[in-house]
Amino acid sequence: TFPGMPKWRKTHLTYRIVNYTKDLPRDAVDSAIEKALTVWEEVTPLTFSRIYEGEADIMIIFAVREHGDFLPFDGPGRVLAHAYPPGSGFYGDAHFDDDEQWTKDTSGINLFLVAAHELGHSLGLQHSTHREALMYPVYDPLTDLSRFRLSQDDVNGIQFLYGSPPVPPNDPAVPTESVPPEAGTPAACDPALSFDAISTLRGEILFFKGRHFWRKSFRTLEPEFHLISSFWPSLPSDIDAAYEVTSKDTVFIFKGNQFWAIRGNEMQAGYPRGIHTLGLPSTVRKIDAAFSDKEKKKTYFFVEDKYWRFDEKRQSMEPGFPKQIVEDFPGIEPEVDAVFPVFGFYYFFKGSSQFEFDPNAKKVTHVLKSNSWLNC
Amino acid sequence: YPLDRAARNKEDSMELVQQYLENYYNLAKDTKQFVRRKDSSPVVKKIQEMQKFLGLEVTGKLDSDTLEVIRKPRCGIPDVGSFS
Repeated sequence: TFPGMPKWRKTHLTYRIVNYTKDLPRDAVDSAIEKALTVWEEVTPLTFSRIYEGEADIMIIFAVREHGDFLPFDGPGRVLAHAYPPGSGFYGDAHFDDDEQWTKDTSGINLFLVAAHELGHSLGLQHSTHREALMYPVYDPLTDLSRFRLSQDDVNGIQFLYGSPPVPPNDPAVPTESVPPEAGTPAACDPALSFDAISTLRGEILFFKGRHFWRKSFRTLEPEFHLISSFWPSLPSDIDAAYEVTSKDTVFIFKGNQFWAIRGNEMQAGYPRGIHTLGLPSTVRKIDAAFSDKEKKKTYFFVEDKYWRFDEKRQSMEPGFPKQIVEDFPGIEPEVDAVFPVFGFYYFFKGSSQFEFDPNAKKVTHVLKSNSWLNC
Repeated sequence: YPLDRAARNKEDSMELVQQYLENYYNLAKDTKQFVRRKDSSPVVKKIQEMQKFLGLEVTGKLDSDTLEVIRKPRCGIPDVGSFS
């Protein structure tokens, strides 16, 4: 750590990419920075969200020579970047020398590697004397990016400052004795596993849990496991519900009385919005689960023992709702954790159980374990 | 007299090492004295401190390994001491 051990006194930090290098497409810079933040997010309680204007905790700039902090860069080579330890104003900021050739691979200077190092400084880490450490001061162009990992020295340093990632507080779905080796990450094949929300996305299925999600494609057996923030940095964790409107190629994500819209890994502008803009009454504080039936062009919102139906054509909540869930979905007991439609069935999730519901026969046709889709 | 190449390279290396030690190891910025002082104990100590930090053989001398590492691209933050 730095002298005096400066560290952030909060665990949720904001960052802003103030300008861009011309060496790379903007989205390549965006994802390099996101990935670099995820490296530290995965081993600490820290979370990051991006802002696009104003003062962020971590301001990220590309500059050449003198750039306003009395530490001018030196042209191509030698000094690549620098960053300041935690604190207000320019402290916490990271500056990249735009006289370098920034690349996605190691044909030039790899932006992800240098950003992960500099952001280590922004979080309070000084240099490491361990050659294999990310925080070693000299850039190693031979780093194998596909096998990149923090060294133990990096993890020891950052966890000395901020501790390790939180284990979900007495979450019944993850009894403490079954917490997997990397504390804080849910185990796919834990028989007690439950989900916060589930949605389809362009033919895949996303199973959300805490800060993470499993991504299940029908083309592969094994689901992938990711941090939500590694794809959508400004989305919250522990979400309530999610559903895809395929006609809009958009997934809507709900938490509390707000919802966000994502298209692929792009956050849509103009969100979050209030859930009451959909026509839900102000008495509804949050929704438990939701899905959209593309054949019927109807979206269903489940709240405790009731549900509402939204007409995607007319873009309004239908009259005559809410109704009792058991009235139209016999066998589905409230409250619903998550639900998604596929192959003409609706799959409802409650705790560690999953109920396959046939909307034509209007009955539950199968009861399974919640994690049956995760190839356990 | 025009310096011959070897002497020229030697002088470049001296400058590079001096700048490196000043930027990253808190060597006092005392430009005039560096070359003469190179064998003086403060400078030798700084060279040893740098070699130790970077995992090089601690010789106190500007051997080829040391000169190679200080020519590599790196982070602009000092390796020791505060940074503000």
